[in-house]
Amino acid sequence: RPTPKPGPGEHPLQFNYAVWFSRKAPGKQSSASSYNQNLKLITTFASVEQWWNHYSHLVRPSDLTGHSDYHIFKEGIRPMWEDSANNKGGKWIVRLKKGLASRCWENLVLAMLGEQFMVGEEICGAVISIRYQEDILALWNRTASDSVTTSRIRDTLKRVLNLPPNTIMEYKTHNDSMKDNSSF
Amino acid sequence: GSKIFYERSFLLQCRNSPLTK
Repeated sequence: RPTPKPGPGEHPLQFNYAVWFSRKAPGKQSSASSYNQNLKLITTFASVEQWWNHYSHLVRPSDLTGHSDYHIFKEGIRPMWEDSANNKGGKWIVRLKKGLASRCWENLVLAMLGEQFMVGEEICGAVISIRYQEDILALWNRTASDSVTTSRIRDTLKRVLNLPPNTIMEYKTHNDSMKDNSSF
Repeated sequence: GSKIFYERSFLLQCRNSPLTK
């Protein structure tokens, strides 16, 4: 797939991004290989206007059914722990009550595309996971051991999501996720 | 570091631009 470019008059983004979708087949065992097989690249974009054009054609997260995920990652980073951009990284996880996913996802994506996190190249991508009881937002960064960066990301996340103060946020390294096989 | 920053309000304005189909 060729690298996307902003069209005439469009507003370029600091980074190009790719949108991925995955859905777990009911009853199938979770594993890294089935996760990889289920991951579908939907589109790439390079400008604000291209993002909105794609977004208007995507089903909103709250309207997805079953065990589904949207992933928006910088172009060239596959949304997998094993990718070289992710293998020393981790993610902030925010668990959402049902009904909040679409609004929170839009807030998170706009903050990421607009470079509101102010952590340079650290952000890898964002994921919204639709599950039965709750939905889960995650923001992945490159360096799990960099506590200054991860704290800054947490503070910005809290601000842009505008969630109740008692919302629980957890940081998890991809290494730990791999060990406990928890996050497919 | 990053050079291209956009505020949320600006991104939302672009949603209604003629360039956004």
